[in-house]
Amino acid sequence: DQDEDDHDEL
Amino acid sequence: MNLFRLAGDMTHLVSVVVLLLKIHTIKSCAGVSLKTQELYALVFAARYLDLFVHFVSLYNTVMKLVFLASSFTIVWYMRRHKIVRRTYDKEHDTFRHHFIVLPCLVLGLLLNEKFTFREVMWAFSIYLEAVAILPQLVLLQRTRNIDNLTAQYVFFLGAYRVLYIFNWIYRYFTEPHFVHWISWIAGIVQTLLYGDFFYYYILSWKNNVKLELPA
Repeated sequence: DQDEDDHDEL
Repeated sequence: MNLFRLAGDMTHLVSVVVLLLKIHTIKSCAGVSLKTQELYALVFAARYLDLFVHFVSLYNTVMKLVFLASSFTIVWYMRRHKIVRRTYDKEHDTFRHHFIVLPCLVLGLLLNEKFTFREVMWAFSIYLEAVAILPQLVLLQRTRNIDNLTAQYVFFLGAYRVLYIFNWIYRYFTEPHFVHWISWIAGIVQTLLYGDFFYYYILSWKNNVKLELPA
């Protein structure tokens, strides 16, 4: 499952 | 964080610094597309909504604040600063940028990683960023005398996108769970848009002549 807070890029 | 990502973020930062340098010290925004700058302000506002709910690292927070503040500052300069705004080439900056916002929003609603407000806004910002450079590229084509700072601004912005692709390739092999098709495909599309510019930029640099893009 994709973690919603996976966006660690800018 | 890998070296490609860091180098990408740094070239992005350099591009913004170059643009602010031109606007703040030379008091000129000649050759700069306000349409593109407005789109970037919207891109960052939509993407960094998570700034106060989701903490990644101090680095991330600071960079997000820098990109948000700088993009809105640039728009302010171009619209409101009494000297800078006179140098804006409104006649040639004619790209109908409003018309690409809605399709990107619809695309964000349809193609996202999860149907939540933040994820839709994230996807929307990714799609919008992919095409946000278009008004700037169109303006460059119409500009007879592209000054060095403007050309360098676009070059660093494009370099940032190329480095992000290397970063994804690196992460794909080192972090198996890291798969973001949306940002990868949109990012590749975005990078391809710079292809023509890069070609003529490198050519002008090699031949030591002023950059000019064929219409």
